[in-house]
Amino acid sequence: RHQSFREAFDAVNANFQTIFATLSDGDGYLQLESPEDPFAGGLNLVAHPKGKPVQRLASMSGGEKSLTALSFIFALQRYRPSPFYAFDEVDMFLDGANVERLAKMIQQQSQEAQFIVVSLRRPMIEAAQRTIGVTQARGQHTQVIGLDLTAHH
Amino acid sequence: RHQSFREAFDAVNANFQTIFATLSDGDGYLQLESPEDPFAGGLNLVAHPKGKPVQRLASMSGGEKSLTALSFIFALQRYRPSPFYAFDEVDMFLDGANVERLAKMIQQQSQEAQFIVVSLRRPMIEAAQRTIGVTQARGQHTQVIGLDLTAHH
Amino acid sequence: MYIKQLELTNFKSFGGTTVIPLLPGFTVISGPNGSGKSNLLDALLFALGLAGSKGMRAERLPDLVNHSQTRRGHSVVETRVTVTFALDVETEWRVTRRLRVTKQGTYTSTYAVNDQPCTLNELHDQLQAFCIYPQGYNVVLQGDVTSIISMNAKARREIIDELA
Amino acid sequence: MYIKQLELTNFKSFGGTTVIPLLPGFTVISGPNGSGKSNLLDALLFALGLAGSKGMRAERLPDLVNHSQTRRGHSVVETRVTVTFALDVETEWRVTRRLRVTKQGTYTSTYAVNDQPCTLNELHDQLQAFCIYPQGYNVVLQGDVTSIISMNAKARREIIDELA
Ligand SMILES: Nc1ncnc2c1ncn2[C@@H]1O[C@H](COP(=O)(O)OP(=O)(O)OP(=O)(O)O)[C@@H](O)[C@H]1O
Ligand SMILES: Nc1ncnc2c1ncn2[C@@H]1O[C@H](COP(=O)(O)OP(=O)(O)OP(=O)(O)O)[C@@H](O)[C@H]1O
Ligand SMILES: [Mg+2]
Ligand SMILES: [Mg+2]
Repeated sequence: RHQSFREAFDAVNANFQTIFATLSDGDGYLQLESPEDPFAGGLNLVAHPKGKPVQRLASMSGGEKSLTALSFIFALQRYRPSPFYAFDEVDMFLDGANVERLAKMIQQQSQEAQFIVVSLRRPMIEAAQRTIGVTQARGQHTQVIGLDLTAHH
Repeated sequence: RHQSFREAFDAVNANFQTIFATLSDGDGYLQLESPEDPFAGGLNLVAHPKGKPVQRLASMSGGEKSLTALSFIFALQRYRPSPFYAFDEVDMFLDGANVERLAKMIQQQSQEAQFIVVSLRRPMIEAAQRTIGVTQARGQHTQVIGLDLTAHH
Repeated sequence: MYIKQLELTNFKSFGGTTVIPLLPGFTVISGPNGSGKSNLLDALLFALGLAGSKGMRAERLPDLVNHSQTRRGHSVVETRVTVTFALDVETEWRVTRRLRVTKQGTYTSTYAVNDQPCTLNELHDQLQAFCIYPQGYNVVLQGDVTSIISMNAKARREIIDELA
Repeated sequence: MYIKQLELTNFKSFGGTTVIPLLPGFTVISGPNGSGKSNLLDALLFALGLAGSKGMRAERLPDLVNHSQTRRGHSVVETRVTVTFALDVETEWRVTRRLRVTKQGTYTSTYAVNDQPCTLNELHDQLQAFCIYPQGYNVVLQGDVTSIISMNAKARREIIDELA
C-alpha cells in the first residue's frame, strides 16, 4: 500500500511541477505533511508564482489559487490518462492572459483526449475547434443551437 | 425587537423584488421560514428567473444563484445607504449580457454613492468612468499604473 | 476512443429528445446563464453512473425528470440518457440509463450497455477498462476547483490514495 | 461624501508608500491575477477596522507587513494605511491605522482620526454617523457572493437582524 502510494505520489508530483511551470511560469511542488508515513498526514500544494517567495495556498490570490488547483487536476489526469475530459467554467477566476494560457494547454492535450469545456470567456471560446451553443427562451426547454461542426482551425 | 426586525425585513424584501426584476428580468422575494416568529427560523431567497417556475437557490444554475445573491446584497445596501461601496470580482459567474446589466445598475447607483469595483470582465471595465490598473513585475512590489482620471463618459 | 453522441430524453431542462453529435478534439459549450450547459455535463454523469443525485445538483433522483413532464400528470414519467462512444472508425459502444418515476414518487433506475441490461458495478468495470474512473476527475464540475482549494490537507492526500 | 485618497505604506504587496487618488462615481480596478487588486480592498478594511486578520486573508496581523520589510532584519517594522474622505468641497476627514511589529513578533495597532489617536469603538461610532457599518456590506470581498449562497437560512436571517 505504501509502495503504490509512493509511486503514484512521485508521478503526480513530477506532473504537477511541469504543468504548474507551463500554466503560471513559476515553480510548484506537492508536499506531504509527514513524508515518512504519508497516511498519517495530508498533502499541501506549495507554489511560487513567477518571482514571488514560496507560499501556501492560503496566502495566494484568487487567480493564483485556481491555477494551482487546476495544475493539480491536470497532474492527476496525466497519471491516469482517460479518453475524454469535461470541464465546467474552470476559467472563471482567471485574467485574460491566464485564460489564453489554459486554452493553449487544453489545445495541446486535446490531441490525445477529447475535451468538452463549458466556458463564458472569449479567449477559451476562440481557442476551441468548435462551439456548441445552448439557449433557453422564456419557459421553453433547452435548445442546442449553432452546432458548427466545421472545425475552424 | 420583533417590530424593528419586521420593518427591516419588509423594506429589504421590497428592495429585493425591484432589484431582482431589473437584474434578471424575473420575479423574486424573501421568504421567512417561520413568519409568525421570525427568530425561530431562517430566511430563504426564492426567485424565478424569466419564464421559469419558482425555485429555491439550490436548484438554480451558478449564474442565476449569483444574480440572486447580488440582488440581496444590493437590497441590504439600499436599506442603509452608505457613501461608498467596494466590490471584488462579483461578476465572475455571469455571462456577458448579465455583466452588462450589472454594470448598468452600478452606473445608476454611482450617481448617489461612490463605487470601487475590482473586475477582469470587459463589459464592466468599459462601463466605468475610469480605470485604475495595478501590476506586479517579477519580484517587485505592486505598481499602480494608468491612473486615467479623465472621465471618458 | 471519444464520445460520438449524447442523446437526452426529458433530462432536466432538456424536454423531448435532444441529440448532440460530438467530435474528437476541443469543443466548447457556451450560452447564457441558466440555459442548460451544466445540465449537459450532469447528463454525462447520470448515464455513466459517475455521481449521485447531490453531484447532479438534485435533491432526489426523481428531480432529474424534466418538470414539464411531471406536471402533465402521467402515471409514470421517464428520463433517459444515452452516451455513444466511438471505439474506432467502425465500432461503437453505447451506454444508456433510464429512470422511471411513478406518481407516488417511487422510482427505478436501470443501466444498459449496447441495449443489454447490466448493473452499475458491471458498467464501472467496463468503464475502468477504458480508463474512465469515478474519482479520476474526468468531469470537473462548477465549483470543483474551489473545493480543491478549501478542502483540508488530508482530503487532498486521499485523492492520490484512490488513484494509487 | 466619498473617498478622495488611499495611502498605503508597506501594506501587503505594496512596498514603500503608494498614494492612490480617487474620484466619486464609478471606478474599476483591473490587472493580472496576483497583482494586488484584492490587497487594495484589504487596505480599506484594515484602516477602517471593518475586518479581522482572517477577513484580510492573513493568518496573523503581522503578516500584513510587506515581506521585503520583514526580511531586512529591522528591529521594528511598520505598515500604515490612511483613508482620506472628502466630506464636502472644503472639508476632509482622515482615518489612519498603524501596525508596528517587533522582531519577536509582538505588535501594536493604533487608530487615529485627523491625526488624533482614538480607539476602534470611537472610530466605529464616527463611521456609523456617516452610515458606514461593519455588517452593511460596504465591501463585498471575493467569495462573499458564494458564501451568501451556501450559508444556512438562519445565518442569512441574522444579516437582517444586525441591520434592524
Ligand atoms: N428537472 C428539471 N426540469 C426543468 N428544468 C430544470 C430541471 N432541473 C434543473 N432545471 C433548470 O435548469 C437550469 C439550470 O441549468 P444549468 O445549471 O445547466 O445552467 P448553466 O447553463 O450551467 O448556467 P450558468 O452559466 O449560470 O452556470 C435552472 O434554471 C434549473 O431551474
Ligand atoms: N505581506 C505581504 N508582502 C508581500 N506580498 C504579499 C503579502 N501578502 C500578500 N502578498 C501577495 O499579494 C499577492 C496577492 O494579491 P491579491 O490577492 O491582491 O491579487 P489580486 O490582484 O486580487 O489577484 P486575483 O485577480 O487573482 O484575485 C499574492 O501573490 C501574495 O503573495
Ligand atoms: Mg453552469
Ligand atoms: Mg483578488
